[in-house]
Amino acid sequence: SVARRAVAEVAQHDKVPRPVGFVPPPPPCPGKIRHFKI
Amino acid sequence: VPAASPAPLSCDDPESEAAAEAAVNYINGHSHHGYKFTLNRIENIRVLPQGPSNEVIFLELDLLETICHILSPTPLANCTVRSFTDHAVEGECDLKLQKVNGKLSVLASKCHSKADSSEDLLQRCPDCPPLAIFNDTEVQKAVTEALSDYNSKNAGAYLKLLEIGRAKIQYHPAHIVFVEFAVAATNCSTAEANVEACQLLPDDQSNFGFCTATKVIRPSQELQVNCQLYGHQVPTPDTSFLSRETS
Repeated sequence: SVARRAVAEVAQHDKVPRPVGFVPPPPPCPGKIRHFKI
Repeated sequence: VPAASPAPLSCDDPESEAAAEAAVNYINGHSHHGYKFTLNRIENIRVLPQGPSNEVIFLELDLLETICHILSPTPLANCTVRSFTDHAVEGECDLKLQKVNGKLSVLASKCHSKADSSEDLLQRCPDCPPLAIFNDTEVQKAVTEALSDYNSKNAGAYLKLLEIGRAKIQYHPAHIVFVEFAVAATNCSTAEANVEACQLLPDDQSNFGFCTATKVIRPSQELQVNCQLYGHQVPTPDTSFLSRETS
């Protein structure tokens, strides 16, 4: 239980805090529409 | 530690665009009927490394029909995309390409095209006439009359029908048939009487063209025909020539 708690704590601290205004990158696909979508 | 696999390509990466451009050129270069298509969207791309400087690329593309017939020498970049009010047609293609030392080649392709739904067209543009079917009798009559009218009024080579590209029929407020068709010059002049014996010119002299015609049926009877001959184009291995097929 100690190990689990320790891991839990480490995992908690490991979570990288996201900077304010973080915008996730656009999904790789599908790409942009060049004309119009039917 | 095995080398990390390369990050997956984004559909808008330059490499993806280059592969899509090669694919669209291949599609238009191997098409024998209808109109040129242009890229509208890269739906998906998957790259499978095959070894040093050797990759297999799977592409899924969304294309849109342009107003240029497939025989037109107009560069694709100058071909206007058919607007949705003109009843747009989209193409979907799955292709397998290979990239060896940076050089792209198409290994396989599978495409199909479909017109925008009539409901969608009607919803966006209630007065826009939808596409008609090729064997509609009014379409067939309009094409026959338009080509005969053009041959009777123009000197030079007698033109024969290669294929009907598209047609639309409007019923209100006037009854009008709009047709577009591809033509080819024959070995006769329009002055000759026995045009049935006319033959399409061989590939090394071929001269294709494209005509648009508007036939007003009601309230008046009017026919307007406009044909543009492309002049002789040197056949290339990829250039689709319809001279062997006439429809």
